[in-house]
Amino acid sequence: TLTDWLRYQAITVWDRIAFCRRQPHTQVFETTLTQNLVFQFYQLGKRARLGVTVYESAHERRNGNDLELVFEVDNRWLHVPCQCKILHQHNRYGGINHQVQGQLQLDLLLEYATRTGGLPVYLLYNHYSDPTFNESLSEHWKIPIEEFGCSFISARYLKEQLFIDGRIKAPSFSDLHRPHDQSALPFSALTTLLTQNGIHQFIHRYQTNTHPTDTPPAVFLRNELDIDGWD
Amino acid sequence: SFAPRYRLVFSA
Repeated sequence: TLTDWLRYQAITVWDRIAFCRRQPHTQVFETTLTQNLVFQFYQLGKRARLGVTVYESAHERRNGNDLELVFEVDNRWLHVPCQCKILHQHNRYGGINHQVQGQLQLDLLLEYATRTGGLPVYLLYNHYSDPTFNESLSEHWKIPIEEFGCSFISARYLKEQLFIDGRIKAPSFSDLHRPHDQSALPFSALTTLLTQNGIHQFIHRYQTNTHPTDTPPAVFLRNELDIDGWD
Repeated sequence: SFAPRYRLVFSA
């Protein structure tokens, strides 16, 4: 199932980062993890014949690796624009402060989501080695800690967490994965929430879990989905 | 501005 696949991808990311952290000369970059995820997703659609499709932007200038997840349930479509960030060795999501031409990348994602009616999220690539923290998180969710190798969190909530005493400070794994309502969700929760609760319940649950004042995202019909400029 | 390169569509 898609849920099994999401679990497997998350565990692979967790182990991949762990592997690289053990080796002094081995590195892993978030772009590599994202490219692997895109390819694995394509491969899943091709080989397992689950309902998944990969589109690539036809615009040549788009040479980054940003993602947009789109969920279809009962002919309703929800856009989830997404930026990916890896947890650095010193246990901070250092890339969350990243600026593009003087603007926070996070703000550009929020603007895009407001303009297109999407639900903006950050996809986090994690490995964390505090056994006490990991055990309590794992027990709370009743899943192996490795399934937090990929997790996602509301970009709007993240924006609020970014400023401490008026200054930007990159959050840590434990900052974003505390077992409370606004915390990050494991990657596999994307489909369990969708398939068990339907798209509107998903949005409701997501917002309750992450940020209650999120602007409600638009839900599109198939013929409203913008397909121009996508191969 | 934000411009996604990949769109991953999941159909439940």
